[in-house]
Amino acid sequence: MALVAALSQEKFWFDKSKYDDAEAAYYQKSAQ
Amino acid sequence: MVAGTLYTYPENFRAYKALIAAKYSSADVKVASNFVFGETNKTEEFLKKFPSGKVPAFESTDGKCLQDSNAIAYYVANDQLRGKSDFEKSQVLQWIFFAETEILPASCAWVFPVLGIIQFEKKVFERSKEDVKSALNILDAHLLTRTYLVGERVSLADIVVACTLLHLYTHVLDPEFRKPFVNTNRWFTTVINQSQFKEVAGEVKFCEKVAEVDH
Amino acid sequence: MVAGTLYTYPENFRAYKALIAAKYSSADVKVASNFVFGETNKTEEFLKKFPSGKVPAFESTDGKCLQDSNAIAYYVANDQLRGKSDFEKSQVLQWIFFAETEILPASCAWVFPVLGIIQFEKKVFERSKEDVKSALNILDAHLLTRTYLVGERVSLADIVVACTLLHLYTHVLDPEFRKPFVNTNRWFTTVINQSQFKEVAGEVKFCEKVAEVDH
Repeated sequence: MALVAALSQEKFWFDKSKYDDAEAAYYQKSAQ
Repeated sequence: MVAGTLYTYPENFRAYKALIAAKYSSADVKVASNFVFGETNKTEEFLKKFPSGKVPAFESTDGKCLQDSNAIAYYVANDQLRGKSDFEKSQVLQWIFFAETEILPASCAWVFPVLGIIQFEKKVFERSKEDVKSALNILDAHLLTRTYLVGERVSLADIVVACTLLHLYTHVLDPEFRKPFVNTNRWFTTVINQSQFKEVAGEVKFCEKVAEVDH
Repeated sequence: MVAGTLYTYPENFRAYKALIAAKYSSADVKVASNFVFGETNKTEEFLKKFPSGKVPAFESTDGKCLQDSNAIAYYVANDQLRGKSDFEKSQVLQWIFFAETEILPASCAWVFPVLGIIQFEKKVFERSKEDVKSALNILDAHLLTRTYLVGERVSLADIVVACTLLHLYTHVLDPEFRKPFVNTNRWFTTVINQSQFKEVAGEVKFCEKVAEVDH
């Protein structure tokens, strides 16, 4: 399937939520 | 009236955004026929116009070059799609960024392992389903009292968010999973059945049964 | 003239975008003083206005609510910052999405382990440096013949891309690493030294020596 081959060459931020959680925790700690 | 060539591989949901926007605005956007993904976008000539080598990429007939699917869709759209007032324009942008930063990462993390595009990682996979649920819930609450995402007519917000949801609705949102999101399903079905959307993306087949992840 | 309240935690580069844009447009944007990140943004009242619970979030004095840092910056900006023509507006969007999709992921993957915000993973860490290099190279080539990213004056493109580069320039781009990117360094230094930028982000201290990763 050409689409799968094309998509596999693209870059996506798969683990963005991991970074979002870590950033929120870091700034929540400094805020509190 | 904007006219030009869009470089992309077939069935690219990102390219759909500009092609659908052009149907509404009557911009004359043609998909390059001689484009081979992985080759054309690596040539010197292409990289000179489009330094990141990414698609979709757009070149207008008067030589203006743009990359990024949302920027291209914005350029070939019209004021109706972009939003009338400054606030509406900002709301359209808000939903476009919602699609890019809240829906797309979760969609890829869920759909790509199912399609065998990336390695299955249980933790990331399970988390992506939660993220998809919360994104669909936000849409569902917003669409309880609204037909479209911004104002009373279709805008780039509807086009971009619906295009970004295509992989989810066709590959992994089976009837069971999507059942609670009544307003989002209603909105999505309306958007994909607009003639401008259908001419570009064709008939959207809703997922009946999620394919097993290829471990 | 737009006026309203911005909800954010201190030193949030995402909030800087709107605050700097407001300095150029003279919009009256005040940072909420009684906001405690992790508490206020979890209250019923906040979530009713801002369903995702994320910051920055903006409420205008006439009750308009917006989320997403770029949408807020767009709303409090002026036409000069947004881009004059449709093409300029699209170019501004192109660079804003470049910041969100090319710079931010790489910046987080490189800076967060150094700050101890996230677990160090060698492969991801090394890959992020390559991604930062390619993003800086694209900027550098573009800025060889240009003072600003779009047109001949500061726009939202410069503000958003510069704010997104702040973590990199202050925490990990030591003199050795940043040396080759002459045009980008020139542009970045110009943007952060505009009074509107300085009033919000203060004096930007360039990284002298990268802190050891806290394994």
